[in-house]
Amino acid sequence: TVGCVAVDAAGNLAAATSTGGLVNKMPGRIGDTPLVGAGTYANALCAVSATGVGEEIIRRTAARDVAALVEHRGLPLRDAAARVVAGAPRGSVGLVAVSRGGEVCMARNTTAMFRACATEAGHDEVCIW
Amino acid sequence: MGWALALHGGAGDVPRTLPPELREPRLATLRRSLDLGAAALREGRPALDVVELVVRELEDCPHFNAGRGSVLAADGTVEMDAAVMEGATLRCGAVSGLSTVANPVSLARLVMERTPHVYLAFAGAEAFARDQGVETKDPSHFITEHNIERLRQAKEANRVQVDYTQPMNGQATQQAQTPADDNSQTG
Repeated sequence: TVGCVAVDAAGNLAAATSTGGLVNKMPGRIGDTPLVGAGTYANALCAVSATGVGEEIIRRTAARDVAALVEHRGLPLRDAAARVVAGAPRGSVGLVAVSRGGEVCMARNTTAMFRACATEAGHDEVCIW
Repeated sequence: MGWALALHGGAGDVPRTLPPELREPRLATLRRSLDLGAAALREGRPALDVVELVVRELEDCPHFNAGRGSVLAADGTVEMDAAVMEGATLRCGAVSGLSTVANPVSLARLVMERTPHVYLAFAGAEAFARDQGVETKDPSHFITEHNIERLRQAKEANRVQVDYTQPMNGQATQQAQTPADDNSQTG
């Protein structure tokens, strides 16, 4: 699964995700990616794209849960993402997120996630583990 | 605070011994996609354009599980899903079950922008793609030798696999397939 989240210089947020799903999935199976709030979500505060075991991400509405913790509990994006990921079974969820303020977060409970991020302030990172 | 972006190419159990021939192309695509997105943001392009641009680049890379390089369903076909969402307006679009659309993320955006709906799937989504004139490919375009082999291994082990699942032996497979409790299929 691939995905991207971004906040532009005007503070607009967006998220996008795309996937082939799971190897050997049943034909007709739909994963988390296209279900609004499960694998992809954006509002005026943050944008989130998830990857991992789709069924677990759907059960937890993971992307929307991150946004809801920011919106309703006032958690920093990093804490909200960590909480959602920690609540999922080990090895099942990874996500990337950005906030309107330009905070970047890449959280996972898997051993690895192919990921990258950059900010206007000059932070730049590409990594796997 | 300025612009920012983050992207992913899937998560899972990736061994640290991943051979360079599998690691380097993926890292190169992540770098290229990141630079593409950062340049677009630097030029003042809106976040919605940037996430579509970056995901299209990732979809075009056969080493990631989306677009060309999508993993195979049990019947050996690809069924691709994609979604896009704009934060300020809560507008969103999604597609499922695509087998011919070169860049599903762009079709998801067209669902968002040109229909009164949020989500189109399978035959309806394919018909919409043709109606919109988006680029399509023969279904074989999306299937790689690597993913044919992965499907063969998964069928042999009788399980489904997330993006970077490592091969398991028969005993471990049986354990993994056994529900831990009555709630294991909740949802």
